Amino acid sequence: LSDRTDGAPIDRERYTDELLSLDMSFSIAERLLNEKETHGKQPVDTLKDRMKQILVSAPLIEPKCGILMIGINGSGKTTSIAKLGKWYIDRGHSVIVGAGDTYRAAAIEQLSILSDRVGMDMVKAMPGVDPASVIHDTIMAYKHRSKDVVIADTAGRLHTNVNLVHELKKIKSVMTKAMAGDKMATYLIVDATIGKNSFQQAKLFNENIGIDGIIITKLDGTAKGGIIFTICDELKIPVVAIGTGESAGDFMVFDKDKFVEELFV
Amino acid sequence: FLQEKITKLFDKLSKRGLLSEQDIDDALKDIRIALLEADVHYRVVKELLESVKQKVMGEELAKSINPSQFLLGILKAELIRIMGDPAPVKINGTGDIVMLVGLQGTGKTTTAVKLAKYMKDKRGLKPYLVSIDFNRPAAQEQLITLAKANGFPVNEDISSKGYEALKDLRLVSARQGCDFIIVDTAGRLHIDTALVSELKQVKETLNPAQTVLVVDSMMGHDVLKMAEGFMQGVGYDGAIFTKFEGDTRGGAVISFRKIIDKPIFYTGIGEAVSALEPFDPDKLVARIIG
Ligand SMILES: Nc1nc2c(ncn2[C@@H]2O[C@H](COP(=O)(O)OP(=O)(O)OP(=O)(O)O)[C@@H](O)[C@H]2O)c(=O)[nH]1
Ligand SMILES: Nc1nc2c(ncn2[C@@H]2O[C@H](COP(=O)(O)OP(=O)(O)OP(=O)(O)O)[C@@H](O)[C@H]2O)c(=O)[nH]1
Ligand SMILES: [Mg+2]
Ligand SMILES: [Mg+2]
Repeated sequence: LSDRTDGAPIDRERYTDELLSLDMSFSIAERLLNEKETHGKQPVDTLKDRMKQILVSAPLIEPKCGILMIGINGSGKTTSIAKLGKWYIDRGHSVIVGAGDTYRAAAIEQLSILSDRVGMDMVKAMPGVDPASVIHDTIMAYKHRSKDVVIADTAGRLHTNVNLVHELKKIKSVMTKAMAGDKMATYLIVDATIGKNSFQQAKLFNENIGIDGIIITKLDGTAKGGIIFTICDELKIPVVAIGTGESAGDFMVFDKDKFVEELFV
Repeated sequence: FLQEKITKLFDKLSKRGLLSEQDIDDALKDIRIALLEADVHYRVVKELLESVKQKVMGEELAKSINPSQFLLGILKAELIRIMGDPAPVKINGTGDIVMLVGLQGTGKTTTAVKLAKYMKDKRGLKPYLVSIDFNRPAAQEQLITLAKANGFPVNEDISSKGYEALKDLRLVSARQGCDFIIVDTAGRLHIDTALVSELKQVKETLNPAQTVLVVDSMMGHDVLKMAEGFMQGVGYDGAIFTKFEGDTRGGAVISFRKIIDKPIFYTGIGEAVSALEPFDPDKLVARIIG
């Protein structure tokens, strides 16, 4: 999007195309560009303000707490656990993770390597074991070892798979019960390269499981993740963090002003 | 669905008598929104609507008995034309190499084993699998676990952290009685020039019979930049679209076919190793039109 400051009115067609290319929905793009110009303000600045107003952000959950990581296949859940873990560790907290993906090949090995790298404890079981029981055991370890943060990994799943959504409901209820009053957040991991389907994911996972925050990954590519405008606008779910690469340090707390500014050149 | 929307619109319009050009533009606007909501790239939507409008104007839609069906028919024909036909991955049993490339997390490793199974079951070709992903934690283990679970020979020497695994690849594969080789690569960004040129070098060393771009069916606008980036940087012969079994409208498939014009070999329709089927253009068009 071009960041012009010459006061000229916005070229609606060109800006519509640019907003669409961010994966913003047509209705939001139209709404943003059809509102009357604000007097005394650069048209582009008015647009930026309106975009910022749509976005919802929230801070990461404060320890002592538990976090349940959910999302579709390949969205970046396991990698984001390493990032989130490192973020809490850098701030002086201790982290334990639960290898709740007992299905996918080498999922436990992947999380184990990442946990060692970042310095987190990990609880695992044999592949094929009920994920709810691994997560339950992880919460027990979180309590017994007096850890500050417990993060549960889950297997990727499509929001349209009824059985897997049901499994996730059970995982969450087991985790909630095991947390026994400690705070807990469910974070949906959204891949920035995905289009409108991310909204369907957020909507259905929220209806069935309940989502407290969104982490949007792979923003280091060319995708802009504009679907979060729709997610925030319609579902009011906050974005809490962004992933900007494959290493544990490629992680930032979500800053909606910065996010919008970076969409403009 | 688009079909219902357009039918409703025309039912409303036809009550007023003959259709005007404005009425047609209204219908095209509805189609535009539906295609955008289906994740078709805005550039492709424009081109598509242009060619639909031309065909419609030349065919006296206004006088048609059933304008909505007529208009949808033209759109459907246009989409089917863009889809092209599915094509099989072109390999013979002579030590041919198939190399899988793509963005992170699209399903390359899983698809490598799916493709092995497909070729074995459908064409009786015995696959040899090898991963050259030395970056992602447990990437080699993932391919090995999947391959072994399905009885496919796979390179298990993961000690050599470099391209040693490729040195005598055809020889090793032939020694195991295998007919062809599937090479899994690490996910990478099309804008990562170092990793893309590394991949290009590997391709030049291997000289694969087929390079396959593995794409997530749910992709949004980024599909074109990505597909063009990989074509420029590495080059590929066609694509496999994964995670096709969800509720995505799959507009990325249409954008890919319109702009890149390489065949789509298969679609991944689940996590199971058997979940791979030939690309079905009619199925995709039905998702959009209804
Ligand atoms: N470039 C980039 N790659 C990422 C990012 N986050 C994750 N990845 C990569 O995406 C791929 C998938 O990441 P995973 O963490 O395995 O994703 P997942 O959601 O756990 O996948 P499943 O468990 O199989 O559903 C890996 O290659 C990661 O390195 C990111 O922010 N940027
Ligand atoms: N639902 C569904 N999941 C799939 C499909 N294909 C692959 N997956 C899943 O998608 C996730 C990512 O698959 P991988 O094979 O690890 O992807 P990758 O491209 O090798 O990932 P990187 O090596 O990190 O780039 C895994 O959870 C797979 O099981 C599919 O067709 N449908
Ligand atoms: Mg994972
Ligand atoms: Mg892989």
